[in-house]
Amino acid sequence: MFEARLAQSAILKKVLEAVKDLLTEATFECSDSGIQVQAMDNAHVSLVSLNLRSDGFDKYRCDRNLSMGMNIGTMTKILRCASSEDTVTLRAVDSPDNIIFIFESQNKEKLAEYEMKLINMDLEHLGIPETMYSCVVKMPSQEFARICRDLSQFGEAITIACSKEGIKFSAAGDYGNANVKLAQTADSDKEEEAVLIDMQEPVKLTFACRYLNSFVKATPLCAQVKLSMSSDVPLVCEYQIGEIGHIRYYLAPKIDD
Amino acid sequence: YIPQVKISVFFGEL
Repeated sequence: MFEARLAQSAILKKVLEAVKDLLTEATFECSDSGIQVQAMDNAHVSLVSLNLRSDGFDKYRCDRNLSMGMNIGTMTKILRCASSEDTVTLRAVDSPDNIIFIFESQNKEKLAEYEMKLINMDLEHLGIPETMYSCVVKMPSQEFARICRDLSQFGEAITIACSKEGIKFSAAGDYGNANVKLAQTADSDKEEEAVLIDMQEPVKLTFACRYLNSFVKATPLCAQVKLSMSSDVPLVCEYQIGEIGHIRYYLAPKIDD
Repeated sequence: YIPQVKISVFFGEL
C-alpha cells in the first residue's frame, strides 16, 4: 500500500506546472525515503530530477517500493481540479495499475477522487556525477525568469558569462542583440533578493532559450534559483521546494565548433 | 546556428 498526503495541494500543483512543458510521461519512484522522478524531455536535451522527501508529507506510507509510470498531461489536468488549499492524498496498492488522487476541501464538505491509469515505462536511469562547479549563482528566481523571457526575444540561445564581479546574460539574433548584467550583491541583508556568486573560475556557456523558458515555470516554487555551471558540462538550474525537496533541471550547453 | 548536445552524452545510462 502506498499513501502520501499533503495538507495543501499547492506544492504538487506547482510541481506539475513546472514539468508539464518538458515531460509527457515520467516514472514516479516511491520508497520509504520519498518520491523521486528522473526523466529526460523527448529530445533528450534536458533532464528533470525531482525529489520529495517522505518526512515533508503530513502522512506517508510506502510498504513496498513502487515505480509508477505517469502521464504528465493527465496528471496536470487532475491536479488542476484541486484548489490550492485542498488536502491531497495519493494512494496506490502494491504493484498498481492505477493511482488515486483524493482532494479534500478545508471545510471537509467536499471530497473528490480521481483515478488515473498508470503507463508501463521502461526504467531509464542516468548517472549524474557529483560535480564541483566553477560557478554557483544564487539569484531571485523571478529575476532569472524575467531575463530568460526578455532575452529570448532576441535570439534562440542565451550566453551566460559569470565572473566574481557578476553574471552577464546575452542574446544575439538577426535584428540585434541584448545583454543584462547583474552585479554580485554587496550587503546580503535580504537573502531572497541577493545575487550571490561562488566562483572558482569564470565560465561562459550558451544554452537554448526554449529549455530555459521551460525551467523557469518552476519559479512559483521558490523565491530563489541556484545556477551551477562549469565549462562544457550541463547547467544545473535548481529550485528548493519548501522543506520537502527540490527540483533540478539539467541542460546540455550548446557547443561552439 | 550553434549545435545542441544531448544530455545523455554527459550522463551515462546506469
